[in-house]
Formats: sequence, C-alpha cells, structure tokens
Amino acid sequence: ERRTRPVDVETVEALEELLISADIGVAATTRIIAAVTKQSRNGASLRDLVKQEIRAVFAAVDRPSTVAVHPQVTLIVGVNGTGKTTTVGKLANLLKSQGKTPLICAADTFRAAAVEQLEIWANRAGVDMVRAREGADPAAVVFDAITSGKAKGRDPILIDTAGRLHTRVNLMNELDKIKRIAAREVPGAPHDVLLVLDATVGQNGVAQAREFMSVAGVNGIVLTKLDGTAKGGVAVAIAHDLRLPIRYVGVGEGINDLVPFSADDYVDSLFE
Amino acid sequence: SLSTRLQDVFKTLRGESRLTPENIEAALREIRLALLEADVNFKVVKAFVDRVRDRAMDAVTNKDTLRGLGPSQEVVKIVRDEMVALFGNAEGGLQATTKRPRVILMLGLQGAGKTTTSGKLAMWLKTQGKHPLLVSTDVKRPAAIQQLNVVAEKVGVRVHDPAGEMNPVTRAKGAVAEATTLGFDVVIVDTAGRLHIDDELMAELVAIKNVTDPSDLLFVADAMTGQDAIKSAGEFNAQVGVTGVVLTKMDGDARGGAALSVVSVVGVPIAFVGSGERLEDLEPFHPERVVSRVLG
Ligand SMILES: Nc1nc2c(ncn2[C@@H]2O[C@H](COP(=O)(O)OP(=O)(O)OP(=O)(O)O)[C@@H](O)[C@H]2O)c(=O)[nH]1
Ligand SMILES: Nc1nc2c(ncn2[C@@H]2O[C@H](COP(=O)(O)OP(=O)(O)OP(=O)(O)O)[C@@H](O)[C@H]2O)c(=O)[nH]1
Ligand SMILES: [Mg+2]
Ligand SMILES: [Mg+2]
Repeated sequence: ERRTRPVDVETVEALEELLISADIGVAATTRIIAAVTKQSRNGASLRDLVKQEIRAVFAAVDRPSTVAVHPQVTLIVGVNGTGKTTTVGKLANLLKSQGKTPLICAADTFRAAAVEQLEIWANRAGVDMVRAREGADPAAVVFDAITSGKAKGRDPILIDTAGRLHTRVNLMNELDKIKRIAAREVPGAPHDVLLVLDATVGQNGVAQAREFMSVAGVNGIVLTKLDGTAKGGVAVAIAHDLRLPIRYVGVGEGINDLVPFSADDYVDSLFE
Repeated sequence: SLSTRLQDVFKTLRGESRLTPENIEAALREIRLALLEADVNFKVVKAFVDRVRDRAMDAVTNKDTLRGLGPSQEVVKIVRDEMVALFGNAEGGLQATTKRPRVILMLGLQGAGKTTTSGKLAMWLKTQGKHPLLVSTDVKRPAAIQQLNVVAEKVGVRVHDPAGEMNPVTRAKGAVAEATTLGFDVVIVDTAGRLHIDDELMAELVAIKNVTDPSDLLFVADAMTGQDAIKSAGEFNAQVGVTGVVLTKMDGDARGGAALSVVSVVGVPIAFVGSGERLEDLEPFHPERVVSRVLG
C-alpha cells in the first residue's frame, strides 16, 4: 500500500501538466485531481479515473430540448476569427444532408467581404442566403431572413453574426437587439444560440462564455480548429461552471469538417 | 492582482519582514498559479519561476533587500523586472534592412488577424511616407483576396491581384517584381492561415519566403491563445523563421500570457500590437503594459 504512493505522486504531477497544457485551467485541474485521488481505485489507473471524471462533467450537462416551433432560429456568435462564418456554411450543409431546409442569414454587415465569404459557403452547401439591403443594420437583416424563411417554408434559419469581443458593450447590445427581433417574429427565438470557440483559446474562453451567455442567451458551444494541436480544454471548465454543452466540433476547413460532439472521443483525444 | 496575492501569502507567514528561502517558496507557488491562470505556458512558467527563485535567493544571501520594500513588494519587483527583461529592450517595429523593396511576410494560424494586420501595417507605413504594395496569397479561404482588396481600398494603397492567378508562390513573386518595376518600397505579403502540423502548407510558406526574400517574417498571434501558443510559434519559427510577433485582439480582456510564451520560444520581440478592428488600431509594443496585464 505504502509503496504505491510515490508512483502516484509522479503520475499526479504528470496528469496535472497534461490537463493544464490542454487549457483545462488550474481550478478545474485541481478539482479533477482532488476528486480522483479521493476515489477508491479498484484497479483502475489514475489516468482512467481522470478520463471518467471528465466524461462525467460532460454527461451532467443536458442538451437543450428541441422546441416544436418552426422555423427554428439558430444564432451563431463569438469573438473575432473563431470560425463562425465557416461553421454556418458547414452546419447548413450538414442539416441539409439530414433532410432540413436551412436558410442562411448574413447578419455581419460590418467586416470586409464577410457577406461574400458566407455567400460562397451558401453556394457550396446549396442553400439560399438572405443579405442586407443597402445600409441595413444586422437586426434588420435578421428580420428579413425570418420573414423570407416563413414565406418559403425554410427551417432552420442560421444567422451568422460579426465577430465581437465580449468587452465591447455596444456590440454585445447589438446581439441583444437581434435576439429581441427574432423573439418577436418567432415564439421562443432564437431557439439555439451557439457560441463558437476556437480550440486554441486560453482561460479567456470562460469569460467569453459567461458574457455571451448573459447577454445573448448562449445555450451551446461549437469548438473549432480541433484538427490542430490545441485541445480546447476550456470546454471542460465551461461545462462544469456554466453547464453549457458542446454541440459540434470543427475539425478542418472543408465543408464536411463539422461533427456532433462526442465526449468519449474528446476525452480520448486529451490523452493522445 | 499578483501584488495582493503575494501580500496575503506573506501575511499568513506571520508577518515576516524579510525574504527567507521558506517564504520565497510560498511566494513562488502563488506566482506559478497566477501565471498559469494568465495563460503563460506551463514550461515557460517553470523556467520563469526558477529564474525568479535565483534572483530572490540572491537577495537573501546578499542581503541587498531593496530599501523601503517589504518582502512581498520585493518579490513583485523581481517578477516584474524579470518579465520586462524577457520581453527584451527592443523597440519593436520592423527590422533594419537595406533590401529594396522591403518584404514583410505575414504568417500564423487561422483567424489570428493576418489580413487585417496587413492593412493596418500598410496604413502605418503610408503615414510614414512609405509606398506599400499589398498582395494576398490566400487562394483558399472564400473571398480572402476580396477581403484584402477592400482593406487596401480603405487604406488607399495598391494591391497586386493578377486576375486568374491562383498559384500563391507566383502571386507573391509577381508582387515583388511589380514593386521593383514601379518603385514601391514595401511589399506586404498576406498568407492563408494554416496549421503548423500541415506539412504541405508549411512547405508552401517556405516556398513563398524563398521567392520573396522577406526582411520581416511576422508571426501573427491571438492574444487570447492558451497553452498552444508555444507549439504553433515554435513550429513556425523552426520551419519558416520568425523575426517578430504581432499580438492581436489586445483590446479584449485576455491576460495575454501567450505573449510571454511566444517571445520565450521564438526569442524575438513583439513588433506590434493589434488593439482593435479599425485599420488605425496598430500600436507599438509596451512591455510594462503587457506585464501589468499578465500579473493582473
Ligand atoms: N483548421 C481549421 N480552421 C478553421 C476551422 N473553422 C474555421 N477555420 C478557419 O478559421 C478562419 C476564420 O474562420 P471564419 O469563419 O472567417 O471565422 P469568423 O468567426 O467568422 O471570423 P469573423 O467573422 O472575422 O469574426 C478561416 O481561415 C477558416 O477556414 C476548423 O475547424 N479547423
Ligand atoms: N478586436 C479586434 N479584432 C481584430 C484584431 N485584429 C483582427 N481582428 C478581427 O479578427 C478577425 C479575423 O481577422 P483576419 O484578418 O480575417 O484574420 P486572418 O488571420 O487573416 O484569418 P485567416 O486568413 O482565415 O487565417 C476579423 O474579424 C478581424 O476584424 C484586433 O486587434 N482586435
Ligand atoms: Mg465571420
Ligand atoms: Mg486572412
């Protein structure tokens, strides 16, 4: 019994380094290590217990139940450059392959060539897109898209928004306005508000999730660029602290590089 | 903030009035946690803490306690000084060069801010009386070339954009040739975002570098990057070479520990800081400001 102790310490340190290097964060790492060192081993390795613990964190977070309202409205939000526009294109393609009839809304009326970028994705996915009329603001495009979607029987309506830092109050207020317009046009809209997080993000990702949740009603995460070397470990802290589920994972720049989140696959990849 | 945390550490050590090996270790534990929470890379933190320990132990043995500073303040000062030293005393900005035209190659991961920074640099150079020529070698991302065209038009600078030319290396080479012919003194080469583990795209970057002979290879990194910063920066530097770093999105509230990690691993200064989405939002790097931010 005593002789296994020194081996444990070495393994605990190695596991701490692995978890912190995966951007799980000091607090979550400390909590996970404390939880597993208390448990009885029953022959399981410390590593297996850690995996189990992280899987449990994700299992404890429920996916939002689907509302039987149509058209469904999905709002895609997040800070600059995380992969929102690309994700909207991939998601439209994925939902279409599942028999849905998505409509894309180009509500980034600010960034250079943002609408043109999304239009190319819409064409690739074979999905219609609604864009701003001259000088229209994002909320107006959202209104147009929902109106058009209702008229043409399109469902869901996927809204791409401009990247914005959660510290910019006026830009966050713009999201609130978009939400209110959507809610006015469809009961319960937006039904899904997905925060797109870059897997390379550090602990600031938790602050982003907190802020976007509070202002925009985020109810799910898309974790992108997991085809890189980053592990996106903030998703574990976010699942635990904010109870936000990861809905999809981005694994590349191609149209098919978006897959539903699997906690098992994710936890395995943490240890690769 | 680190100062407050260290004050608490020293308070609980029964109000000790000077540094000792024991209270230094307690302080180092707190420093390590603070730096990890600020996204400084695990290995960089270890090396940094070791250096701080050496400096603090020197202070104990040499008894050169700084006048008027309590032990917690003394440690904070050591941490600050070591961190500022790590960022180097370099001015930031571009490399001294006699090459004409000067070629600036923008490199980095997807979405870091390369295209936007290319525009910001063009504006900065223009206000200094230079004549920059922009070129996009990103033939992959939808509307990437168009994005740079729109940005260039906003700045009022010329873009090299030969219709139908979809070879990134040819586009880059053509821009340098055009600059030479028409007398532009700077060429800014925007590249597609890529993963450091994508061998084919890293080879493409080296090919672009070889035909353009850049004096500046700017690694554009997102200030909110976590532990991965050391991997991507290290690989780009090893495979292509990096002369400077641009830290973008510093207008957010990320602690910015990636700055420390990147500089430690590539050993080059932070050349510029991106502080917003407008083309004016490019600033020189101020070590003290980033240090205060990382220390919280
Ligand atoms: N490797 C990889 N790259 C991705 C992934 N998702 C997006 N990207 C790339 O990330 C870059 C930014 O993607 P965008 O879709 O423009 O990001 P965005 O959030 O819409 O950016 P803004 O609108 O400017 O805030 C592009 O080069 C994409 O191809 C992914 O899952 N893997
Ligand atoms: N707030 C803020 N946003 C920035 C900054 N620099 C760039 N951005 C934004 O970040 C997003 C991505 O910028 P891009 O210039 O398209 O990034 P990129 O590296 O060229 O992306 P890829 O070509 O896809 O790899 C855009 O929304 C920019 O407006 C900055 O310093 N602050
Ligand atoms: Mg976008
Ligand atoms: Mg770009």
